[in-house]
Amino acid sequence: APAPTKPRGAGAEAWGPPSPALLEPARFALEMYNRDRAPGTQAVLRAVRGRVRQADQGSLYSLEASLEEPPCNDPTVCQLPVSKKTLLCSFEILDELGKHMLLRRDCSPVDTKVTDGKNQTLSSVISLLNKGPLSKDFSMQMLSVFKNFLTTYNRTYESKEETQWRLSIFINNMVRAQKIQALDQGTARYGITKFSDLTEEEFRTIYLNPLLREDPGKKMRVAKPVGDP
Amino acid sequence: APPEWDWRNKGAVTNVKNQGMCGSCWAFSVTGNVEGQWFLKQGTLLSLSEQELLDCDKMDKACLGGLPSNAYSAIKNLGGLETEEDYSYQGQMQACNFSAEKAKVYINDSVELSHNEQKLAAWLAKKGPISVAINAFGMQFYRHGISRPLRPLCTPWLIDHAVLIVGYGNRSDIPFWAIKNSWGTDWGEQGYYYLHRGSGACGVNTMASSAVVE
Repeated sequence: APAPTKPRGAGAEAWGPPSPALLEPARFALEMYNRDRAPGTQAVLRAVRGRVRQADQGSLYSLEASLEEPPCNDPTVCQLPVSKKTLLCSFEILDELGKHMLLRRDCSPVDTKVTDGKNQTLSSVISLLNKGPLSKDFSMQMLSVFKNFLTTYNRTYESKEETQWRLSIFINNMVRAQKIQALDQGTARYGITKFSDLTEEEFRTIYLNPLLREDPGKKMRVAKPVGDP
Repeated sequence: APPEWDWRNKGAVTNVKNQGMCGSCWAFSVTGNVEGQWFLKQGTLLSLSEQELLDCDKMDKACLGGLPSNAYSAIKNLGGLETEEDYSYQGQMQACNFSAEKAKVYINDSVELSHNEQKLAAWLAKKGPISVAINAFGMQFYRHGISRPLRPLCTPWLIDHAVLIVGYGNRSDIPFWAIKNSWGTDWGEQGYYYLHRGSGACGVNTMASSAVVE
């Protein structure tokens, strides 16, 4: 993947040339990002910076990368005719004996407008749900929590890549659950469930019922109110 | 309405079921309601067939979703519901195999219920469990307790899951609806979801309905 030293992302303008040590994990992160995408629809790496930390299981890379999505030209696929989109991503990658594992992936467009957070608007709350820093310790802890999840719910995946992909979804979901927890006004507890390795989109597609919001359905007569017992 | 009510203690609710990897919540919500209505009129609790609705309710879309109002019509037009035992759940649409001779339960009509949660509570206590539809925000990660998401996150106009209210009450002064879900007993509180009552949380009051058994 090309890695020019001049990034285009607004938040990445001060970045210098990437350290050669970061290129390999950066390429791996890009490969995971482009997983299941057809050639021509894959994002390219524009810039990367980061650092490495030695951990018990190997080396833990924390990367910030600027990616560029290609323009969408297929009107049957694109929701809107858009130009190239630049994303700022943060990745955490564990290198264990030369084998890489994606622990975390957070990407957002560089032109995202974040509200001041004082008003409880949908966009500000959604932004809070989808963004936010993760500590490295958290990612490491999540690895063992994920192993427990696999045992508890008897999960097996078809390949190592699938397992890595599910791990990154699981970690993102745990962060999401924590934020839902923080925003809940009742006494509910949110956390690991049997659906924790599914993306929100997968969960909606498999388990929910979009017709309820789309179709008013047959009009029924209104029930008489019950009297005083 | 009485201060609290729970149809589970009165034998009107079957065990929690599991829809599997299929968007058939609408069928489970409706069969749960009909199970309750039949119990209250006939005194017998029968576990009823969701698969019959998946296969034979042509107004709805089986695992791709459906509407309780259509399902009531289908039950009425087909001539009733078979039991779970006679027409067991497969979690995917198959050819309709309904047999009128095997139908054990029928309904006469269906009704739409009030949007007022106090009136819904009164109706439930007197008439039985209620089919409702809600915005399922947060349910992917729900474990226990009374859920009350911020309103902008759980808007009443993004309804995407049908469930069954079986009771209500208060826990530490927080009012709740006890909601029977169809994701198995290994989700939530043994398969149940507890949602804040009285605030229109997640649109719980927007699509309440029931079958009528005479």
